[in-house]
Amino acid sequence: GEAINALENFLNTYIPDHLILGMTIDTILQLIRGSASGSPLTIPLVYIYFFYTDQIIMNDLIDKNELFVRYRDEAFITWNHSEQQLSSLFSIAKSRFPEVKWHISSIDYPIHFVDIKVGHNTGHLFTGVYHQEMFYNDFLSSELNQLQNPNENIWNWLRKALLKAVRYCCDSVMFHSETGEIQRELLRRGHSEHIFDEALDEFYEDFGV
Amino acid sequence: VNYEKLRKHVSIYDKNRAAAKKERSENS
Repeated sequence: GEAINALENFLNTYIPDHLILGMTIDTILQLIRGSASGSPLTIPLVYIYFFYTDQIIMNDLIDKNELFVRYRDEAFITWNHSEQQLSSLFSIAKSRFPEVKWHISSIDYPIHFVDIKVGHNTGHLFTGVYHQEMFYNDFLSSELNQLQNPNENIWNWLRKALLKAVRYCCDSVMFHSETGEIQRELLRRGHSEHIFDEALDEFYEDFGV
Repeated sequence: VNYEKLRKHVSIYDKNRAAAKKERSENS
């Protein structure tokens, strides 16, 4: 029911003439009601529902100075107040959204949020690129190389890896550590160090540093 | 390397790309 309400709001907001292929929003909701479970519509419906719950969580429950990020069914928040206040926040969130199942992990040890490594050093948040351990498993490497590097040349791969490093790393220390990872990965694939140095210089030059 | 400057320039690059993508999708 909550998801259907969210869908109705969503359609009313984002479809200016309230029609899709000649069907009114009421018709669409009648077609969906009772048949969404297990259908390809389920996941988009869940994301539309989260789209509205995210706004409530951000506006009402989380301080403007904190970070709130969600990707699919995982969310990440920062918290600079007491643990007791954090537990009250979760109690309120659970009572307001009882249909959502909550599994909470802290970052006492670094974790990964999708492909971002997240942790803290004595309370200071850090982020970087997360590398799945299996990528370093030689037994799997040939298959994974094919998956990670389909029909691409090494220069594209390097540029993408460097862009990702800049986007994900919280500071220059993490960034330099990540460029080291990229370099090792390149050598592991049998390329020369010279290619890495050249690509890095070109990358810096492209971005004016 | 000035990392803050690099981040700033990559951020501008990302914003320009997102704006161009949005414009393309609106025109199509």
